[in-house]
Amino acid sequence: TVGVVALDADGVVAAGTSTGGVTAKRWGRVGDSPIIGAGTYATNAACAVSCTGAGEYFIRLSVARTICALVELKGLSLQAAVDQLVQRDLTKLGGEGGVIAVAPDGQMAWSFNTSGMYRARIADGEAMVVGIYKDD
Amino acid sequence: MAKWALVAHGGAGVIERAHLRPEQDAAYREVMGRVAQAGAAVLKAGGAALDAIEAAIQILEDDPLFNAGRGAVFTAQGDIELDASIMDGGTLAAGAVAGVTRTRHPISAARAVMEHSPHVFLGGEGADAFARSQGLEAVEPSFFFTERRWKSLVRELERQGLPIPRRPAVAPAKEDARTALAHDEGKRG
Repeated sequence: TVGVVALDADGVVAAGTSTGGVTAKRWGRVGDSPIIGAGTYATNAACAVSCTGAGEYFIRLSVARTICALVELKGLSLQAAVDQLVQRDLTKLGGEGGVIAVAPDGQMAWSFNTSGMYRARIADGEAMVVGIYKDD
Repeated sequence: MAKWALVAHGGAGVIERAHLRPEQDAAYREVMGRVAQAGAAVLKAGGAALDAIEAAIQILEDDPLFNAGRGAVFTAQGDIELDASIMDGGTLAAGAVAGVTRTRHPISAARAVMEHSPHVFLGGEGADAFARSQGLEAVEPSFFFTERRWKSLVRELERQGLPIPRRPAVAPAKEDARTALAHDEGKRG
């Protein structure tokens, strides 16, 4: 699965996700990636989120929408919200994966409970960061 | 406060230093950096977040290192079925496709659903047909084939005790150099 979230100069955030799913899937299985609210969500009231991981868990937790709700309604920082969903809720449920997010105020965040996630971030006035492993 | 920002991912999973050779590590980092720079170029020029996302994801969909577009994993039947979605935080407009098999860039199909249909989510042959009706590039399913994903499917079906489908007749006979670089690193999604 791949995904990108962005904030533009007009202050608009957006999110996109694309995937081939899981190897040897059957029965027309669809994971979270194309499901708005589970694998992808964006609202200028909070943030934009794209997910990757064991899709069934992300669907049950409505991960992308819930992260936005935590930011909008509970006032969590973006990093605190993504960590709550990935490091606490997803892990507690037994799911694996990660998320990326960006907020209208320029906050960027990522969180994953696997040993690695291919990732990169860049922003106006900030150097690009590229990572693979947890300790990158 | 940053005027613009972009974050990208190429999948998460069991990816450890000991599992990636230096050239594999470098290949993934190069692509992720290129993806970020491509999106940043759109944003620096005053482009919309949606345009940056589409441009960046198209690169990932075309790169056989990643499980999206060309290089995606196989179903148990030996097909490749692609899903994508996109959402505009300014308007809450959204679009998604699932199970497309002939649209080169599923992310563009999702955007077309969002911008040029009254719907949010289209699936299967209908989604491919809609993408074609919007002028998006259609390809033969063999376009998405990579040898390493085929081998992963065979291993997984053997593990599950399921029948191995016939190898696609039009599949490339040889692996290209970049795909051969990558191994099956146990990604989750």
